[in-house]
Amino acid sequence: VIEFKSIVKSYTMGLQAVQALRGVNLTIKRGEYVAIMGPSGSGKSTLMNIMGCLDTPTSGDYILNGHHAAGMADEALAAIRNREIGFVFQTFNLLQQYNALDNVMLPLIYAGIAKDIRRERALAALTSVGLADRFSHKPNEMSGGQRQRVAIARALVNNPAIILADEPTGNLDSKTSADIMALFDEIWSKGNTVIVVTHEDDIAHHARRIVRLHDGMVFSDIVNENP
Amino acid sequence: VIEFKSIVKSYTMGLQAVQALRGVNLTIKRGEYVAIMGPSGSGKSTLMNIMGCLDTPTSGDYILNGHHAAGMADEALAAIRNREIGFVFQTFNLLQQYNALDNVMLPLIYAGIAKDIRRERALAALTSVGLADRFSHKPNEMSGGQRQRVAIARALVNNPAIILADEPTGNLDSKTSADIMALFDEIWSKGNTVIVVTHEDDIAHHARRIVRLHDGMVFSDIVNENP
Ligand SMILES: Nc1ncnc2c1ncn2[C@@H]1O[C@H](COP(=O)(O)OP(=O)(O)OP(=O)(O)O)[C@@H](O)[C@H]1O
Ligand SMILES: Nc1ncnc2c1ncn2[C@@H]1O[C@H](COP(=O)(O)OP(=O)(O)OP(=O)(O)O)[C@@H](O)[C@H]1O
Ligand SMILES: [Mg+2]
Ligand SMILES: [Mg+2]
Repeated sequence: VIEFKSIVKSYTMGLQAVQALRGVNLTIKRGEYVAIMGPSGSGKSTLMNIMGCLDTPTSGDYILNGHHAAGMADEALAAIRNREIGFVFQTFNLLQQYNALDNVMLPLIYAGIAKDIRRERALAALTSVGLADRFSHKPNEMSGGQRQRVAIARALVNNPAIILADEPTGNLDSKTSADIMALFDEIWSKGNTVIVVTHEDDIAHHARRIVRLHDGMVFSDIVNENP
Repeated sequence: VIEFKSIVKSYTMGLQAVQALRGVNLTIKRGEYVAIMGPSGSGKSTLMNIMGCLDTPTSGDYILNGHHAAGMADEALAAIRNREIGFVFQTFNLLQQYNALDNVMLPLIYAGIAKDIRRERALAALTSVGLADRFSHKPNEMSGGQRQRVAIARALVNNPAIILADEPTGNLDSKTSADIMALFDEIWSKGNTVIVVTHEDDIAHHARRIVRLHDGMVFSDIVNENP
């Protein structure tokens, strides 16, 4: 499904260059459950943004479902991003002027789903994250953890084959975190690919493989013996 | 220092009313180290925003350093907020158009500190959170955890007597979290008041008192036996 070949990502800041990724080689097959860990600033979000076709590498090869992402036209990338990938951003990225229901319906509008089906599926997704009673609230009318759960519902509403979640439980208490991870476990058990960035060991423990980044490089890549 | 007497906070949403706080009684003395925990949506951020004079209660009495906050003029509130209180927001609230150094200098500009002293103190604060090498980066040129640490440096730069930190380690790995908590421990050991919202037990363990909210009410308030 996902293949990184010597992926480098660097940012130019005036005369300096910041190396966010320094040559990452990584292959993730369909149906895998992978946790990505590593210190703050080690390149986790950069890796996820490239995986989700939201950013392009400075050099190296990214191959998604057999296609070289660099060679794909924008429409083809947008279609893959929309149908195949559900993305939970570290900063949520909710639209401030829309309420929770409209935010969750957004991917369904892009996918051209009819209005009454859209509403039903969006409400079901909000219910699955425990927020049926907040569907009419705008982002600034919800708590930090509630906004995070709206972002999770939006990523799941289109039943994507690949879930990319960047610190999905960073603002959640342990019970709510466990509920969210149970959702991800279920999605994985149906044969989908789940990739979760986290800094909490008990969250990473749900995955079957743990990849650790350090300073823009893969530091270790081990199988989780007892999930 | 801080006294809540039957504090209620409710929001009107069309015909309904959402009760964020339903009559909270809480007293925190100078020099205390308190952790606030509770499920997502239980009222923790609402409590902190009222404590930091960033929001006003719907009813009840908030008394800060012996003054009724409701009776204070805006300038007096702003002066207390600026000199006495260092606030770390759950959503960071960094100014996007400024770099890390300028964001951290902001409280010093309000306090009327001279330019060269401002720069020196802001650099020292950024160094104390491990970000001396990111001082020229704007928020969108930093990782989630780095932005969180800039927000912490900004809250500490004015050496406030009261620290209010809302999930300060939500986006940080365990090593970086430990470094940040060591900073808070040090500030507390100098006689300042530290109040930290967290959902992680090992973070709450640094405090000497743990207050748990549930559905807008104080559910339990216990002394931490073995910090
Ligand atoms: N502007 C608003 N309008 C309506 N409801 C609001 C508003 N702001 C907050 N709320 C509601 O008030 C309740 C308390 O919110 P608060 O942000 O204090 O929760 P919290 O304990 O900090 O949660 P979290 O752990 O998710 O950050 C929530 O149920 C939220 O939906
Ligand atoms: N637009 C940019 N310009 C310059 N440097 C950047 C930019 N975006 C990210 N960086 C740098 O790239 C590095 C990797 O960032 P990334 O967001 O991938 O880290 P992360 O592992 O997700 O960290 P965190 O756990 O704090 O979220 C960081 O050191 C960051 O400062
Ligand atoms: Mg990140
Ligand atoms: Mg909160």
